[in-house]
Amino acid sequence: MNVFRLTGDLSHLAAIIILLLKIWKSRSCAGISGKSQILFAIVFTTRYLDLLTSFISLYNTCMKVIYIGCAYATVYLIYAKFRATYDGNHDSFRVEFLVVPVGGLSVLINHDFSPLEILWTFSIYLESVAILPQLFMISKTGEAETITTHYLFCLGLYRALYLFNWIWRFYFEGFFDMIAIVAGVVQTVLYCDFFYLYVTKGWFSRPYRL
Amino acid sequence: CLRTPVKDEL
Repeated sequence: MNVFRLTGDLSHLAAIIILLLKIWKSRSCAGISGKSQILFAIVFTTRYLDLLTSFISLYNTCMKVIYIGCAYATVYLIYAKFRATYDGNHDSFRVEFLVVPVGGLSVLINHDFSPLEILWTFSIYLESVAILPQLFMISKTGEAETITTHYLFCLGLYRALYLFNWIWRFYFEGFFDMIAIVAGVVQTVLYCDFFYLYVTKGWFSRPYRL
Repeated sequence: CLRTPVKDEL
């Protein structure tokens, strides 16, 4: 555990909590892509199956349980409790164009050809592109609420901090995981355009326009 | 196949 890893995890947690609270307090999921949230729920489920097979630390277990729980809670709020406010017409990204290639790639390029390892690889690849339905939705409607941009910023910052974590671990521990690093770079790059807009336009203005 | 690293990250 180093400072980049810890702040990355906390940033990820902050993003998840911000989104849950935003939907809960406003009693609306307008502007939020339910498809992205389903993809994140799939990501956490397929990655954290090792909760059943191995114990790493109390921190690790608690965070995994919180991430999974919050992901399903978010999906529940969007598709059940506040379904009436869900903007399905604008959430029109074709997720099969992500899930099918990602599934194929995880079978082809992985650390070990075993079910658990393939599912873990699938989750890493899927996470790197899971935000695309959300970004697509914002580009389609042309605006996002300020709180939604804070969510996206924390979510992007989390993977960027993980990149620094991997540089740190490579130098001080000789640790590196090529699959996670390549997917993490892709994931961070997808946020670059958004980071730029967030800093230059989204900081104080409201509502946020692209 | 690549070497499988320890999965201690989230």
